[in-house]
Amino acid sequence: MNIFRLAGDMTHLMSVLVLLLKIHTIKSCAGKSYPCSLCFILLESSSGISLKTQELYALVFATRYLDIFTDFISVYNTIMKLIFLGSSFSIVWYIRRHKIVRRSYDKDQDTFRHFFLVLPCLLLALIINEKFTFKEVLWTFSLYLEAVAILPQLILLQRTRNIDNLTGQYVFLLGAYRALYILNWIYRYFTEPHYVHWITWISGLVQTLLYADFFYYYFSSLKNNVKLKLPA
Amino acid sequence: IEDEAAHDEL
Repeated sequence: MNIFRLAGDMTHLMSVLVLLLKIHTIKSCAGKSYPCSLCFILLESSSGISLKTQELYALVFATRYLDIFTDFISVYNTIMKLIFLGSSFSIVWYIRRHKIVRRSYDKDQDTFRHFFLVLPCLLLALIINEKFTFKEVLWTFSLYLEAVAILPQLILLQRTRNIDNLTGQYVFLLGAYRALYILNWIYRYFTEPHYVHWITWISGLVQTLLYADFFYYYFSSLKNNVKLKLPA
Repeated sequence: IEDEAAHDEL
């Protein structure tokens, strides 16, 4: 474990916590009387969260952590896997099933057919992988899928007029975690002999590059102290 | 035999 990877895991954890906080805010909103302005904004405007991206991430974790009970790495590793699995599936459940939260989900805007991402990633994983075994192919599939899983969310943000802070921070943290992982891979390449994982490195690089324009608008909105807005 | 390279990253 190195500082880059720990920082990456903590950033990833933060992104999940921000999303859970946002869902909690929406839930607690419904109990209050209506005049509360925050509630009005939250419940009237769409939450800006893409269910498609959340479903893709649940699939990413389900296919990546198949070895959670067979290969024990460390207590930290197992606990983090359980947190990511538990949070991703419960977020999908909230947006799909929870009577309040699902009202803030705008399915007319979140129209990305994520099936078109799953199939190519699966085919690619069958062709390009480190070892042609069931677990390894699904693990590689989870890497390719994670690289593109943010697309429905980024497209939804372009369509969302006012992106609220929590959503912007959620996407930023999600992009930052993989950028920190790239530093971790560079560090491990120079400190561990024979540590070479081209598939992981390239997917991680593609994933981070997909956030490039979001990062640009995110930082310029911070610098100019204006609301985050993505060009359509 | 050495067990297959377990993926130690999340």
